[in-house]
Parts: sequence; structure tokens; C-alpha cells
Amino acid sequence: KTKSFNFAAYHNLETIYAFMDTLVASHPSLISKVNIGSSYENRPMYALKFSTGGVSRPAIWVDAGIHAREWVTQASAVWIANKIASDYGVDPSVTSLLGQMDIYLMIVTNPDGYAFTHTSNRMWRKTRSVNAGSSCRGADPNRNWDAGFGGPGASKDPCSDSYHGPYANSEVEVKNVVDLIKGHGNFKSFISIHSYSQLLMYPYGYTCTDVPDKSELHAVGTAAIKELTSLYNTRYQVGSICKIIYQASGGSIDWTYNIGIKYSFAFELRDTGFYGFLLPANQILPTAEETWLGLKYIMGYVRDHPY
Amino acid sequence: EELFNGDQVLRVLPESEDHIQALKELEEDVDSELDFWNHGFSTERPVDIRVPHDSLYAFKDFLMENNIPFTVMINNVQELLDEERAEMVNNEGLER
Repeated sequence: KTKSFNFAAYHNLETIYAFMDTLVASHPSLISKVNIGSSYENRPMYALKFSTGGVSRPAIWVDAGIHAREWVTQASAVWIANKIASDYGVDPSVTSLLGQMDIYLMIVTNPDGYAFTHTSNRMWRKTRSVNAGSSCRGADPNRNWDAGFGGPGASKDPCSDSYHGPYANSEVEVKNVVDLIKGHGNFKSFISIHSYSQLLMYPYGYTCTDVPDKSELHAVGTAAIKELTSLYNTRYQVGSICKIIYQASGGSIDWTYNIGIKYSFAFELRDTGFYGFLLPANQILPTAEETWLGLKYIMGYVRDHPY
Repeated sequence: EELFNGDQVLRVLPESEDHIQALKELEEDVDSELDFWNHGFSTERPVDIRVPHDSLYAFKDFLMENNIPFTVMINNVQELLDEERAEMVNNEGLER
């Protein structure tokens, strides 16, 4: 049935969750659906776990859609999930990766926000939590992590799109991921997928001080983008969040790097310069295909550089 | 459901520190209802801003008065959303 699924279309939350069940059913010995907790509005939060056995193997985390309106990221993650499943046992790099490591792929990291973009406000970015004392809802789930929390590049105003929330991990969607990462304890890479601007970034965002592993991360990012660009010539920039965009505190990959997950990256997917977040569905497949080449390079590098 | 009839997305091209400062102040003013689609201002990268229809003239005047160049990236946001929604409905029909 995954063959009849239309990967070149945007889908609502129910359809994406149904796709996940179909994919798991089609690959029962490779993929399982991990419920990492519930969202603020009590929707289940699922990560797809790709594993060929072993207990608490070193793992790679990939999430999409933490900012709800960035629809091409959830759509690309759906295609990437199917790609990993169909390439296992066929593509030597994917097969050897899954022979040694697990992959956790979270397609919809902000389910409340994503559902809201389908029913009420296509431009919504944040979570949907109620802010005490304010009529404005939600916090920016990528300013809510315990890394420079409340610092520059995040707002203390609940009505702002970059509101950091009342305290670090206040957003249950963030806390669910944090708890899984800490509980597992053996993640070697954390990759968060956003759109748009065609950037591949590494820590830090909350300060412009270079991370100790800057030169290695920059080299890995540059090589990954070389792979990505080879398909459709989409041009990316590589650099730290702070230097390439601006100082932004409370971001996920700063927290993961600080707890020791060295290979922490954030993608900002393609922007054709005409549509921003409203990228037409006919751009989903080329975006997913090129992103996969970059992602696959990073994953292969992580596999070959245990630490 | 929030509709965006007549809203436009402007691609603003800051050319100086003054331009960047002016945009920063606007971004911090939540009441301005400007929806900054990307963050971090520099003279190397454009800033895309969704401008509600009612604020369009005032904001364009502001940009012109401050000599901040811009182009219209999306002429009518709701039109694009309507196309996106129609395509999704059509796709769902096909899938069924």
C-alpha cells in the first residue's frame, strides 16, 4: 500500500499517522512505532524506530515539523521514512548503517500545531499551549530547550512567534523528546529539519562562540551539502546558527550538543525564492530526494566515526 | 479559520545597518502583526515578511521612506492557500 501513497502531496495528520502504520506493517522486522508521549492537546507523538536488533544500540535522531507551518519538512520526512525502509537490504550504505545503529525518525514533532495549520491557521508555527495571563497561545518549540534558555533571539512575549515559553522544556512536545533522548542515553547524532532558507547549521545558536568540534562539523556539513547539491544544484550555506543566521537561544541542537551528541545539525530546506512556507507540492519530491543525499552522508559519517 | 485575503509576502533587501535596525524594531513590535518568515537580518540575505492586507500601504510607505528595497514575493497569500487546499482535496479524491 505504501506504493499507492502519494508522496508528492501534502497530507493531514491523520493520513500521515495512517501512513506510518502502513509502513510499519510492511516492514515489521525493521520498523516500529514508538509513542514518546502526548502533545498538549493530547495527540500521540510517534517516532519511527528503524532497528535490526540489539539493545540500546548507538542511534541517530531525525525530526521534522517542529515548526508546524514548514510543511515541506513533514512531507519530506514521510518520503525519507519510506526511502530508508525500501533501501535497507538494497543500498549498502543504509544496510551497513542499520547493521550497527538505530534511526529514530519523528515526522510530526508538533502535532497540535500541524493539525492547527490544516484547520485554522496555515501560518501557525508554535505549539498550542495556553499561556497563563495571555490570550495568545503557544511557545516556539525551538526556543524552549535548556540551552541558553531565555537568552537573545527569543521573546518573552507570549504573542510573539519566537516566545520561549515560561521555562525550559515547558512545552510537553519538547519534554517528550528530551526525556526520550536522556532515557536512551546512546544517541550519536541529532538532526532537526526546518524550512526554509537552504542552510545546514551546527551549534551554537545561543552564542557565537565556536563549539570545540567546529572544524569537524563544518567539514561534515560541507561534504553533506556537496552530496545534496549534486542532484538538482540547490545551493546551501553551511555554518553555525549564530553566525549564519543570528543569535537564537533555546534551540534543540544546542542542547543535544551540550549533552554530548556531537553530530548535531539543523537543516533549513529549499526555498525557490517565490513561495517560502507555501512551497507547492510539486517541489516535495525533489526537496526530499536532495535532502536524503545530505542526510545519508551525515549518517554514514556518524556510522564510520564512533565516539 | 484564519484567512489571508490580500495579504502579501514582501522580500525585503536591507542594504545598511540602519535598514537592519529598523527591521529589528518592527520585528520586536508584536502589535505590528508583521509575520517575519525568516529571522536574522543581514545585508547578505533577504527578509521575507507576510504583511496583512490592512497594513500593506503603510508598510510599503515605510520601506520607501527609508529607501529599503523590496519585491513582492507572494501577491495574495490566500490565493496560494486556496490552490494548495484544492490540490489536497483533489489528491485525497484520487487516493480514495
